[in-house]
Amino acid sequence: MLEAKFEQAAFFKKIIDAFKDTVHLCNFNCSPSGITVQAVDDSRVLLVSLLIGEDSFTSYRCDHNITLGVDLTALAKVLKCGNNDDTLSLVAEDTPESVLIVFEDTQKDRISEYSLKLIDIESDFLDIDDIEYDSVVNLPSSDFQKVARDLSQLSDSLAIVVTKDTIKFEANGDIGTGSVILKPFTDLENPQNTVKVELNKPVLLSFGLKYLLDVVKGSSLAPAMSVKLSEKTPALFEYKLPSGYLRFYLAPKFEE
Amino acid sequence: TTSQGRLDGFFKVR
Repeated sequence: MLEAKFEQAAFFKKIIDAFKDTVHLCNFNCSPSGITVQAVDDSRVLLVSLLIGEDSFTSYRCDHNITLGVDLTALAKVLKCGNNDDTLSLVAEDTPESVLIVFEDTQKDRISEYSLKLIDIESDFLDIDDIEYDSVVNLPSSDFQKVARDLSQLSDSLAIVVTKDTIKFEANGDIGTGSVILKPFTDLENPQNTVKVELNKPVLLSFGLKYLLDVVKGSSLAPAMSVKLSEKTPALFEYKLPSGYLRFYLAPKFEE
Repeated sequence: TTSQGRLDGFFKVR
């Protein structure tokens, strides 16, 4: 039996909104320690890895591992029916055919219940070993979102060049070129504004902006993010949750 | 020319 209650429906809505355009069908793996999702987009370029730890819930009970195969478009429709401030509970039997989604407005004593049909989803699981990254950049999520959106006007590729004291984003397209340079910066009062570079080796990698525009949808989940890069290796873009994370692994482009 | 890499080339499928 799964009974997982979020204090605010808005939190779960934001999580789903952050990756429902990347993958459409995915298994929510519920275990006693929380809920995880791993899913790859249809082109097998971008992988979503989500952990919602049990501390993300006001109450959480899951005695056995339970898999919920969910159509995210359908789930998003149901989530629209709840108000942001409602509590949201997910309830499912041990081998469920549907999941119950319950919204409660505690001030008005209003309870709304929706039952969402589950589907059998055959999915392979990609083993992501611990990757050693050549450079790790921490930066405000909104900065990265703006860079991706701005430079996507010029090109379908974004080059990221990290050296000891700069992070340079470059786009080169038919109408011209654009670049944005960020330098390390410490903001003690507002740590989320800090830009930090940890560097073992300088890196230069190129990514499809189409995919990066999906990645930056995670920005609403956390004010700061980290970008982990190694040559010829999928990059890791991470948004930390209060208990857990939303990670995107993106395969780079390469010169033939 | 640049090509888009795929995750399968990097991660093992289990």
